[in-house]
Amino acid sequence: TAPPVVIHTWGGPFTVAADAAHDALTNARSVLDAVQIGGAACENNQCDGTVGYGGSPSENCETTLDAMIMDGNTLNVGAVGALRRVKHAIAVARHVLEYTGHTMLVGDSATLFAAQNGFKEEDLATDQSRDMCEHWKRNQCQPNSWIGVVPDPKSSCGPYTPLENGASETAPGQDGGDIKGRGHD
Amino acid sequence: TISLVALGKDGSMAAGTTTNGKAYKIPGRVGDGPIAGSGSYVDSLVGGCGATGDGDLMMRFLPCYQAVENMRRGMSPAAAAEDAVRRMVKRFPDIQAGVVVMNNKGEHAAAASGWHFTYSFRGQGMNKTHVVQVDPI
Repeated sequence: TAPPVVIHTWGGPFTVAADAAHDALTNARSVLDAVQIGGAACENNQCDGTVGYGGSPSENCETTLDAMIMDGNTLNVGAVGALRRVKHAIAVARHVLEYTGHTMLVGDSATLFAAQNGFKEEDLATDQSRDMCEHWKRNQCQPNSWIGVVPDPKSSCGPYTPLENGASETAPGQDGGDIKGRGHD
Repeated sequence: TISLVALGKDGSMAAGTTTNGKAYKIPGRVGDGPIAGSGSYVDSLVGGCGATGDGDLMMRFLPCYQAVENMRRGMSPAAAAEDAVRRMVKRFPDIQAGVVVMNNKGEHAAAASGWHFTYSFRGQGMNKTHVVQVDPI
């Protein structure tokens, strides 16, 4: 495909990202701008519920965001992990890239960095994400990511405590098994 | 998760990922998305890559770093993507993963495991984004 080119994972609702990023490139924006603009388009459109605010709630019903952006010319990287209460994750990652010598900021400290850079703090939950979380709780907190704890995480909600005999034989990484139904990013 | 790679007319490249991660995660969990080499990776001298899937497993393999390095060693984007996915499948046969790869000439391909994956691309002269279906290996 002749440049400028944008490719990305997924189709369907995600194609807003390619359209936005390609439009940026054809309007003389940089490739970093294009990636940021494409990612932000998906964040704003909550692509498939797996990008941006109001999706993939944690056990505490909170939506947190992960993002990174990488410059292929300099190999400079900016990233945020478990970013709380800020919608524009890839833009915050861009700020990490542009204005720090670090690679990744996480959690509340990433939120503080974002606020110091002018990003608005707001609740990332939506009615839909709250409903998802409440349904999950009513379904005995299934699926979840706990292993080797009591009560049995395959049938009960927490709080959990470790089994006296240590990690369960089903721990991912031991035999490669039991990963079906664990969900994905 | 969305992971993107952009190639400019001047040959410059960038990549990025943004995601809200896995549903019902234990608070504090961070997946593969923001990990360089896992969620995405790019070197303008070679090409770039974006990935999605079971982040708790994928971040152990740095599939995008692997795919770009595969291209650096001469593989096509298709072979590079397939090799990166096969390395994960070898240890985790049921893994859900999708890897999309583009070299610095604009040639692109993808590979997947555990699901029918899709990826999108739009280049010079295209009036809309095209979506490509990818069967699992």
